[in-house]
This record gives sequence, structure tokens and C-alpha cells, in this order.
Amino acid sequence: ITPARFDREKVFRVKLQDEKQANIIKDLAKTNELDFWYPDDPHHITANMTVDFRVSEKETQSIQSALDQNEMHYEILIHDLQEEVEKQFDVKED
Amino acid sequence: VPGRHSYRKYNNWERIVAWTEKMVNKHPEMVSRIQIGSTVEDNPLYVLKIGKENERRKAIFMDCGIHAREWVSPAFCQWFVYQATKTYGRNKIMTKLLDRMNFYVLPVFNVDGYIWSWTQNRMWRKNRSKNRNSNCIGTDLNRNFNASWDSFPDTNNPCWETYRGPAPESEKETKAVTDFIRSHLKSIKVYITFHSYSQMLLFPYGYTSKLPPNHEDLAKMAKIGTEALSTRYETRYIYGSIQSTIYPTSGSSLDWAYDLGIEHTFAFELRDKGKFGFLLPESRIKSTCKETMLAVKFIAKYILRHTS
Repeated sequence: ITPARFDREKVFRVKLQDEKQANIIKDLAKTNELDFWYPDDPHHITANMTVDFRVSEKETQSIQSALDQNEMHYEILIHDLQEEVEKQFDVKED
Repeated sequence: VPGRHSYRKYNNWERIVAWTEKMVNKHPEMVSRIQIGSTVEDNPLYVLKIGKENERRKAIFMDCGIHAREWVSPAFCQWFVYQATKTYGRNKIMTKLLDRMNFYVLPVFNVDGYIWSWTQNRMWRKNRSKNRNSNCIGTDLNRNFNASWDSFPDTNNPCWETYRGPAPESEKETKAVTDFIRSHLKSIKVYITFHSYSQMLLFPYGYTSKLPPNHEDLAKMAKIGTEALSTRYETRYIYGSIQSTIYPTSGSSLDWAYDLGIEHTFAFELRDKGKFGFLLPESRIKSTCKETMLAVKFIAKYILRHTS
């Protein structure tokens, strides 16, 4: 099995303002393959929480549009996950 | 991934096993290796016992790597063993601790998942057990403990990252750990589990908003522990009960150990706060481990002084 790669995958951080926004993220989780980094699981999402989740390249566009349309506060923590996976090994072998 | 074990780098499972052997060979009077069981894919589950032979002394049980992708967690357990063996006889606090306590260290709890995160999917979290009637693999070992195990419906789907398993302690890994802790319950005074990320120091409960009877003691320890941690590099941790600080969780090892009777149980969510998330660069391992040592040594000292 070839190892998974994460080219151009992104990690979003969304600061939820209210219950409506919490439900938007929960709905997005039902129709997209979001990997929640914090909280561990979309069921734990509540208003006024900061949520981190990983999005595949193909779903980034639609997710970002949904966040923009709903005027949600977000930042992209990681722009290309594969790059970060490779960059984590930043200490040379002894 | 060629090369040999390094405390400043992430080590794959093969290197960690070799490291456990090296530590036993190098410090036979202080380190012994106990196989407490094996995983779903028949990898060994090793606990390193740090301290003198005397079984009756107070002990602290620490586990790392319950979630596969949280790589800085196993790095800390390796660092702890390294520091304990290196500074015994040189550092006053560590010498006093090891003269009067034992530490049981489980460097990698979720071995199969950890191997998978190295070889196939860096973002893997659960173990690698197969689920009946589902193509989805894995159970979240930190939802598989018998602590209000089935109180949340959202842990009942094998395809979800927080799947609790078909029954409490259904997983070989969980059972190996719970059996070991139950059989050493007389001596184990503290249970500490290491996760990442978020920079938090948590204590029970996760499955209820009810306060544990000694919550003031736990809160005081957590407060001072986070203060001790921040003295090194001013890294800010928050602390509190799982339920009030992050969110309700069922089936966690922390709550299970507490309800078993270990009155001091803590969970560290190590660095960072999201800039790198699970992908903390190796260049930050050392400082993360050094500051965490200060908190763990404080907790151990406190227990030495305040428990019978």
C-alpha cells in the first residue's frame, strides 16, 4: 500500500461565534471528509469554540466558500500538509 | 528511516524497541522491561520500570502514544526515562524521587497505530483492529475504557475517529494496560497520560460535570504544575477538568484510573497550540520535553510528600 500523501491539503482554524456557526461546521462534517484535529470529533463542537480541521485539496474550495458565505472567522494554519509532514524532520541524524 | 535512536528526533517503533533494550542493558540496576501484553497485530506492549526493585514503594504510571499521530508524546516518555537514568545521583530531586518511588513508563500504548502513522498514514489516530460489519478500521483506545463507556452516542460508529470499540476494554492494548494497573494498584498513586496538542493539563472528569472529591487538590497540583512548566520557556498551559476545559468525553483512561481508586490522575496535552498541531518539528522536541519534566517532577514530589 503506498503511504498516504497530503499534498496541498489544508488545516483550517475557525473561531465559532454562535450556535448557528457551530451547526454549519457540523453540517459540513456530514457532507465532507473533514479530519478534526480539535476537538477530536465534530459532535463536541459548540458555540464560541475554536475548531481545527484538515481538508483535502479537492474539498478546500467548497469549504472555504461555505465559510466565506457565512462570514465566519477563520485562518489557514497549514497551507500544504505534505510539506509540514516532511518539514517536521528538521533535526539531522546524529 | 535509517539511523539510530535520538532523543532529539522522532523514532519509529523499531528504534524504540532497540532503545528499550539499550536502557535495560545500560542501567540494569534501575531499569527493567516488562511485557504487559501484545497488540491486535501482535506487537509487544512494553512497560519500563524505573526505580529499585522494591515493589511496595509508591509508584507513578505514565503512558504515551495512545493516539498514533501524537508523536511528541512518545518522545516525552523516552526523554523521561533518559533524564531519570542520566540525572539519578546528580540531580537532587530526581535522586530523591527514584530513591523512594518507582515509575512505570509505557513509551507507546498504541503500537500498531504508531507503526501505521510511520509507514502508511501520518494522520492516523486509532489502533488497527478490524471492526465487525464494517470496512472501517480501528478503535479510539481513549474511548475504550470502562468509564461511562457508552454514555455518548457519537462514539458508536466504527468509521468515526472516536469509535469506542464493541465493548469496554475490547481492545488487547486497553486490557493489557488495565490488567497491569489493577495488579499494581496498591503501589500506583498517580496515573499520567500524555497526548498532544493544545498545551493543557487536565484532570477528571470527562464523562460528567460532577467534581471529583479531591478536585481542589487536583486543581492546585495542576496549577502549580503548569507554573513549574512555564518557568523554563514561558510556555503557557491552561488547566482544569476535561469536561470543563475541553469537552465531555466518555471511556477515557484518565477517568477510569481515577474511578479505580488512583486519586491523582492527569492528562497532558503537549505542545503546541495549533501552528504545527500534530506535526511539531523535531527541533522543538527537546524544549517541549524539558519543560514537561518540570511539571512531572513537581507532581511526583507532591505525591511523595502528601500521600501515605
